[in-house]
Amino acid sequence: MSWTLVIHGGCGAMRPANLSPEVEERSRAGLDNALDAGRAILAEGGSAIDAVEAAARVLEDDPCFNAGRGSVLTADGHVELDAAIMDGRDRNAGAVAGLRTTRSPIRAARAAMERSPHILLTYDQADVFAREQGLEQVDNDYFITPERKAQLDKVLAAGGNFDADIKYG
Amino acid sequence: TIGAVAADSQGHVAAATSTGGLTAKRWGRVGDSPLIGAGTYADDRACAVSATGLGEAFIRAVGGHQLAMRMLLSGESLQAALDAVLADVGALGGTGGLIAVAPSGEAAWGFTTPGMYRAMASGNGERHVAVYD
Repeated sequence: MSWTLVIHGGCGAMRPANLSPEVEERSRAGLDNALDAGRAILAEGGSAIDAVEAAARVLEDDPCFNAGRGSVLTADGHVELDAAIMDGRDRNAGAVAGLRTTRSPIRAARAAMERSPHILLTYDQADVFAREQGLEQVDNDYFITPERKAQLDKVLAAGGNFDADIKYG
Repeated sequence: TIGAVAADSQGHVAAATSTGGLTAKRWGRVGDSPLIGAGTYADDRACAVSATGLGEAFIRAVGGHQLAMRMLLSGESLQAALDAVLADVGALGGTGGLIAVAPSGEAAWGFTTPGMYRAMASGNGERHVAVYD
């Protein structure tokens, strides 16, 4: 049986105002890198769960995408991160919401799945759990890019509502 | 939002989704990504799914689980089930995209927005990276 890996980096109204050719090229390169990370595992007979985690971690570290570094900002100027992972073999699952300091939310979700009796961990205590599991912690500023800050400013200047024409994320 | 779904050479599937959510979100808003069955779902009996888009609509549609159950209980094909879920999300006022893979290695994707960053690779040598149609 062969293996298959599919990834996404978000969707939306990308052209023309929101996406320069340079950003699109960097985004395509990011997708390529994520494919390579997952492919390296699957091509050697590795598991689907390891492959999806590896691909997601690459995309979380890429500032082109709304996950991990490069995430959109909350109204008060922070980044809050959500993630989930699920294994089709036994429908085991783990998820985290509202993380602010854990560099890789998908790793925290997998730790919740494999090293806690729970499914969904939230906010500051989810970061505490991740830290206790030895996962890398960073300042919230690590996740913030100038582009995302500018987007927040634009949304707030327009009243802070989720207007479809100015919504990012 | 980013996501990944995979089927390995043993015929097992898995899904992962990670996101920063919506710009200017407040009140501890959480979308569909970390809600198992809404934005993320995997079941060897059907498929693995990851969603992106308006989270509130995917939560109400229980998008990931609905896709899997359409296959498992109704016998729909992967692509037909995915398209039906996106139509349901649309009926609820949402837009977005889905990626999915079956234990056989069959893959599907779809989106109701102008674009979706997406890519696919397989052991058969296929490799695609795309943004628009």
